[in-house]
Amino acid sequence: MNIFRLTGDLSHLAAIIILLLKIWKSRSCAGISGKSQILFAIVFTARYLDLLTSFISVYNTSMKVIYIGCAYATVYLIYAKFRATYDGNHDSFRVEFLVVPVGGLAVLINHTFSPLEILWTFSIYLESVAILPQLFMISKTGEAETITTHYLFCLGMYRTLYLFNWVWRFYFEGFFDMIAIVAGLVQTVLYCDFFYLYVTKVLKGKKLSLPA
Amino acid sequence: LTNNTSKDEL
Repeated sequence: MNIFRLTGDLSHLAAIIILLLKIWKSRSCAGISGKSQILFAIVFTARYLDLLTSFISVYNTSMKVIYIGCAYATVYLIYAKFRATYDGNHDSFRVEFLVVPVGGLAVLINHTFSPLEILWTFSIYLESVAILPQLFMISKTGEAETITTHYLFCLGMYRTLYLFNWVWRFYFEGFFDMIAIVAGLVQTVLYCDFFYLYVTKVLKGKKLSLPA
Repeated sequence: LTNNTSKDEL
């Protein structure tokens, strides 16, 4: 555990809770991609199956349980409790174009050809692109609520901080995981455009709106 | 070329 890893995890946790609170307090999931949230629920489920097979630490187990629980709670709020506010027409990204290639890649490129390991790899690859339906939705409507941008910023910072964590671990522990690093780089790059808009607009008190 | 024995990360 190093400072980048810890702040990365906390940033991830903050993102998840910001989104849950936003939906709960406003009684609305307007502007939120339900498809991205389903993908994240799949990501956590596929990755944390090792909860059943191995114990690493109290921190590890509790964070995993919290992430999974919050992911399903978010999906429930969007598709059941506040379904009437869900903007399905604008959430039109074709997720099969992500899930199918990512599934194929996980079968082809993995550390060990075993069910748990392939599911772990699948979750790493899927996570790297799971935000695309959300970004697509924002580009389609041309705007995002400020609270939604805070969510996206925390979510983007999480994998960025993990990149620093991996540099740290490589130098001080000789540890590296090529699959996680490459996927983490892809994931971070996908946020770059958003980071730019967040710093130049949202942090200066303006709403995030894209030119028509 | 990989060291994937540790799955302690989230």
